Amino acid sequence: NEFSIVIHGGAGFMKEDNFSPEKQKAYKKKLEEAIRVGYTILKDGGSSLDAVEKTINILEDSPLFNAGKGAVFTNEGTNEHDASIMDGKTLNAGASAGTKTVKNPINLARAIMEKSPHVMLAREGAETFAEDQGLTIVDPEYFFTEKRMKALERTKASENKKVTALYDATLKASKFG
Amino acid sequence: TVGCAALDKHGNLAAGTSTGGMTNKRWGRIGDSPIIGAGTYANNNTCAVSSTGWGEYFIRGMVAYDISALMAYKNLSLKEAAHEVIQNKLPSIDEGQGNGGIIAVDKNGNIAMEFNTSGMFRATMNDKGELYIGIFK
Repeated sequence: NEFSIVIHGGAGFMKEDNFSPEKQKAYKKKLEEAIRVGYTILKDGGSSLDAVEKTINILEDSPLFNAGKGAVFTNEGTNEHDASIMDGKTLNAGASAGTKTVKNPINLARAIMEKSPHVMLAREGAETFAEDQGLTIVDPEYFFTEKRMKALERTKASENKKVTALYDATLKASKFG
Repeated sequence: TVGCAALDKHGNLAAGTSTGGMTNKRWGRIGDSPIIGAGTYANNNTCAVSSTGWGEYFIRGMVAYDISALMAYKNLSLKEAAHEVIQNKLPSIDEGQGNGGIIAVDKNGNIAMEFNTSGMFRATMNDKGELYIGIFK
């Protein structure tokens, strides 16, 4: 292949029986929209870094996936994002951790890689750097989704049931990214 | 978690991963997604990888780099290396708890989508415009 692209939107113990056709269609539609963005960049001779960043942006902006807009909640009821990117040509890399206000964390990871002498920045410092680089900053409320809040409430309720994590499906599933 | 790996017309590989982490996380917990070598790795001599799964195990397994290393040092194909790490190495770390998967592309544009769970949201496209989308195993 002259070029190619592959994406994921998370792995887990999803079962076809629990996924309505409408839900499957929604996920597949968004996956196709995302990968076509990257495909077009590559087809037009663009860089793999651009393809990766712009493709991930589509997934980050969707509430369907646990990243960006669709991020899960922490114990404190906040959303904290992590991201990283790596360039196979130079072995240069960038990563951010624990940010709460950066709309597209993959953009921050790339900015860290290309515009700082560091590999990883975290939390408030990373947010300050993102602001300095002119990246889009949002109110933490932007990341609120009803579905993820209910998931947090279910997880906390399971914790209080004194059932061991090993045998509790909700708690076990909550470990997955 | 979401991720992407790509090979461009200039022969350059890249990979990226972005995540909200795990529900109910505390104490500033960080998983594998921002850890280079665990959640993300790219090397033009081997492959580009993005991981998704139970971060603590993917960090201990240095999953993304391990796939690249098996290709570099053992001359395994991308599919062989990904299978070895996800199906054989990860579950053995701690009695089958290393659940998740990876997507990857090698320097020749070959693709791997390996996971040891019942599903992974995934899609691929090649230079012929052929599209594949999958959710379940």
